[in-house]
Amino acid sequence: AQEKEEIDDDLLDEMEEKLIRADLGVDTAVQVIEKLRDNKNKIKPSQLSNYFKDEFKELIKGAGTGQINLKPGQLNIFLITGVNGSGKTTLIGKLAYKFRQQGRKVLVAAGDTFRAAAEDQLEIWSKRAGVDIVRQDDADPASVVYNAIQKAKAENYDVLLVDTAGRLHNRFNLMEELRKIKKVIDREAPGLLSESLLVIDATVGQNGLKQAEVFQEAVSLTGVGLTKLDGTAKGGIVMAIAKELGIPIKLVGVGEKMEDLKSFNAEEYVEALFS
Amino acid sequence: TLSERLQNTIKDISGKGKITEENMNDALREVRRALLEADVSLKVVKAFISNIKDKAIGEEVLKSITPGQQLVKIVYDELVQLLGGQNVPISTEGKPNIIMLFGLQGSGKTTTAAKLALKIRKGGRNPLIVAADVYRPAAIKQLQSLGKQVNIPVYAEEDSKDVRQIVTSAIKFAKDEGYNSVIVDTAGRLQIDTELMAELLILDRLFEPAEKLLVIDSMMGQEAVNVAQTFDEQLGITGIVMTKLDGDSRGGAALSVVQSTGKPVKFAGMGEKMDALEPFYPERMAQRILG
Ligand SMILES: Nc1nc2c(ncn2[C@@H]2O[C@H](COP(=O)(O)OP(=O)(O)OP(=O)(O)O)[C@@H](O)[C@H]2O)c(=O)[nH]1
Ligand SMILES: Nc1nc2c(ncn2[C@@H]2O[C@H](COP(=O)(O)OP(=O)(O)OP(=O)(O)O)[C@@H](O)[C@H]2O)c(=O)[nH]1
Ligand SMILES: [Mg+2]
Ligand SMILES: [Mg+2]
Repeated sequence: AQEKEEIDDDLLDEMEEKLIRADLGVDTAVQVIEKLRDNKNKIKPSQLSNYFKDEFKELIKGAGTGQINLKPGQLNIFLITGVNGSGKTTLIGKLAYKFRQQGRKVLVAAGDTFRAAAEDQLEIWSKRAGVDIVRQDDADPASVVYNAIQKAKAENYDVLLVDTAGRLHNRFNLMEELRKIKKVIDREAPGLLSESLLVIDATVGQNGLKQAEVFQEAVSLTGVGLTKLDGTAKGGIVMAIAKELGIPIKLVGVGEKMEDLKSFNAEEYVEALFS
Repeated sequence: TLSERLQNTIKDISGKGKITEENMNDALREVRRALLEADVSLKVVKAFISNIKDKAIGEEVLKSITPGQQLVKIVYDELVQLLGGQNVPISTEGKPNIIMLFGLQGSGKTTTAAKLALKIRKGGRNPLIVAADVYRPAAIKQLQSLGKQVNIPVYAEEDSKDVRQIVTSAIKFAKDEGYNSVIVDTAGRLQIDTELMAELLILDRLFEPAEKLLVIDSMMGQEAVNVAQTFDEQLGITGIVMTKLDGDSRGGAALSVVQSTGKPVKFAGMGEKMDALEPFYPERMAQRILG
């Protein structure tokens, strides 16, 4: 694309296809490219990379800052939710490690009391990260969260990371369970829910937007954690999530190891999109 | 609906609601948009559109009084045909019969392994499940717990990190103990991870599984075509399992993976319970993709 002198229809089509293949969705891709078409005489092909970076930053800026909310001198609760297999438990392991590296006192709550060996998996992560865990294997998830909050407050933890079972957003009773967990947090630790994060697998298609809509209604999302970005999928649906729902992307998972966690950076993201 | 959108497109252009060669491209653009919104990979959408273009320009649509509905029917029929293939049952070849499951991280392999073992036993065979994921924390425990739920034994070696050795020992164990089907659960992996793809290749060469099933999450987007194609090119898959179909994604990935590999979807994962593994119904999938 750099060899061309001006932006022509072929190049516009090529760019639109790239955006579609990145799972931005047809509407978002068309919108971005139509705006470029209107401005094409003002932009040289060599400037496209910077143009797209600015455009995408503009697209998602309505969603606010991608900074993780962590208040000093108090307990910070993170509620981690999302559909099955998206990477929640692994993300908690990575976050626990990162926060412990920062010298914070971290507790994780094994809120998935349903899936086979879910608590064992989280416990291995908590040991790797060097943090404490609350688990009660046959209990109700809300009860595990309740007990974790009591411990976190009594023993002055800085961070409490709450793991939840994967669930499909079209399962009413499972979303009700999640609302109940949030009610326990709001009642037992008012104002201490610093982040309510939806974990989205970068390979997800347009259904990711629906997931965000439903989880947003159930647990008032403050951000998205985009996982498996070390694969070939680009997770473009997060652009639509930021634009349509105003939910910022805060974290990015780039592998299966404890250190494979980054903050979301719009420039880097767009760079990878067009690389 | 697609039918209404097509009808509006055709009406706008011709003024009388009949498809002509001229407005066909606009109508097909609507079909393309619908398929992309359903997560069918772009490459597959293009091939699909060019295939149905001939059928659509044929006599039937040109003379139809509801060309929009007629075009939708052509799209639906084509989807069913492409998704259908023959209803290929799971192979029982091999002494023991070896079934290997693989795919991306979190796609549902471990859950499917236990479901499949249950189905195989209900079919009168004597299955053994093999825990060959040596990386994921508590992977073995997860499979052992599911094995208990379906009352099927799980072969595992807690301290081994040697997948080749685990599967070799498992097969020997199966032969000695009279298990005639061995279902091997493997670790999730990226199709671009050369080391982990080589691990699968080694297992394939050594044990020649009768079934090599790619497990795909039905909410997958555009990358479905590249993922499936890579696994197929490197391993030669024999079939596909689409999981989490109890969700509300349109499931276009199903068309992407079937078209790019030419292999059939053998099962549909419809939930987290052990009985939630159903045959794959092309008509239902086609309806779902069309929304
Ligand atoms: N390549 C890669 N794999 C990841 C990443 N994050 C998680 N995984 C893998 O994805 C799989 C699922 O991760 P989990 O943490 O168990 O996902 P989950 O959302 O907790 O799953 P459920 O609790 O069953 O819903 C595991 O194999 C992880 O190692 C990532 O950023 N990159
Ligand atoms: N709703 C629903 N959930 C499913 C289905 N199949 C699997 N799951 C869930 O998806 C999540 C991931 O399933 P696993 O079996 O651990 O996936 P996996 O492919 O073995 O994951 P890795 O080994 O980490 O690659 C779990 O929460 C499962 O219960 C399905 O058909 N429907
Ligand atoms: Mg989990
Ligand atoms: Mg597994």
